Amino acid sequence: MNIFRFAGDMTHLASVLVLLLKIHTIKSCAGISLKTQELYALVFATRYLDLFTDYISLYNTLMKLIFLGSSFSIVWYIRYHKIVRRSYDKDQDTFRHYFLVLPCLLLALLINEKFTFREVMWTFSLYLEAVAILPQLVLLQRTRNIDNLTGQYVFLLGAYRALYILNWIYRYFTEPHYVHWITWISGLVQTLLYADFFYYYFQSWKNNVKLELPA
Amino acid sequence: SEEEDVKDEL
Repeated sequence: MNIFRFAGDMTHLASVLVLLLKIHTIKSCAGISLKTQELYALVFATRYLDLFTDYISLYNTLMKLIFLGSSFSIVWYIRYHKIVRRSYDKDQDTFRHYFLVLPCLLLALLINEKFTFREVMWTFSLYLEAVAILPQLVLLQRTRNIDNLTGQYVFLLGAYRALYILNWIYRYFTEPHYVHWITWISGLVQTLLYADFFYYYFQSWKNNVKLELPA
Repeated sequence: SEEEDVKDEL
């Protein structure tokens, strides 16, 4: 474990907590894409298949349970909670996320480190996570006004993967044979997808104006 | 055989 990865995990945890806080306290999911939340639940479900078979550390197991539990409960809240679901904007959240799942699955079957079920599922979760934010970014473009919590949520979600890139660089230089091209490239693509959001997020923060994404 | 590279990252 290194400081970059720990900071990345804490940032990722913070993003999930910000979202749960928003949904649980103000009972609203305005501006939140259910599609992205469903994709993230699928990412964790396919990535943590080793939850009960490989014990790495208490930290690792605990964080996996938190990410699994929070992502599925967020999907539940937006889909079934009688108050929260009313604020879900299904007419705007129209990204066809199945068009993301299938290509990622095919790509995972073609490009992976080892053609085993677990490894293909794990690779699929990496490719899917890289694009899972797209429905959310599209929704932000449409719903002009982005409230603070939603903006912070997306920012933290992007920042965690950027910190992971620093972690990979650190591990590459400190651990012999630590080479994982698939992880690195999908992590880089994921972070780049946030690039324009980061730009507008910092602009709004610097000029102290409301966050607005260009149409 | 190569040591099973355990996925230690989240």
